[in-house]
Amino acid sequence: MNVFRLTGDLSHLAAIIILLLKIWKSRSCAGISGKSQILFAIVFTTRYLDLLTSFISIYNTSMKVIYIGCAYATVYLIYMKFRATYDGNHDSFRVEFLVVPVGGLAVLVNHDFSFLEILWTFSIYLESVAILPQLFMISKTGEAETITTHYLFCLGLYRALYLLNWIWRFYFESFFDMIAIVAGVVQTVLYCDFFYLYITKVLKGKKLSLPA
Amino acid sequence: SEEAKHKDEL
Repeated sequence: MNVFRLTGDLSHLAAIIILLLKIWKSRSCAGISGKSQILFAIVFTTRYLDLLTSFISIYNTSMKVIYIGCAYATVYLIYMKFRATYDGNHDSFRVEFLVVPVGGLAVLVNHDFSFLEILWTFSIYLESVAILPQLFMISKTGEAETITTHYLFCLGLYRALYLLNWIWRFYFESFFDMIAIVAGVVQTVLYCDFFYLYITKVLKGKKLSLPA
Repeated sequence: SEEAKHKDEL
C-alpha cells in the first residue's frame, strides 16, 4: 500500500458516495446513466468473487463489500425507487457493443485460463469503458449538473492515481500487471476531455455545458 | 505469487 493507491481508493469511494447522496438527497437520478451504473455493478461483482475464495486484509474485504453494496444500491435507486426520474431516452448507448467485445477479449488475453481469472480480466476491461454510456449521455444532452461532474472527476482521478501507484510498484516492488496497466491507461484517457472541461469550467464556477 | 499480488488491489 502506498499513498497513490490509498488516495486512489478513497477517491473511488468518494465518487461512489457522491453519486449515491446526490440521487438520495435530490430524490432524482436525472442526468445519470443507469447503464453505466449497471456496468459498474457487473464490474465489482465479477472482480470481487475472490471474496469467497481468499482473504487478503480487513481493509481489502471491507472496501470490496462497500463498493459492491453501493453499486447495487445505486442501481436500485435508479431503476426501482426513483425510476420515474430516470432519463431513459437519453441513456441510449448500446452496452452490448461494450460487453460482447470485452468478454471476447477477456477470454483471449488473460493471465490464466481459469474461471475466476477470466472474470477478473473481464472486470478490468469492462471497467475501463463502463463510463462511456454516462459520457455519451452528457454529450447527448449537452450538459451535466455540477454534482455529477464532481462524481465523474473523482471517478476519473481514481484510475489516474492507480497509474501512479503502478509506477511506484514497478520501481519499488518490481511488480507490474500489464492487463491492469493497459486497461487503466485506456480508462484514464477516456476522462481526459472531461478533465479539461472540469478544470476550465466547473472549477471556475461555471456549469458544464457543451457547445451545441 | 504474481497472481495473488494483483488481487490485493481494488
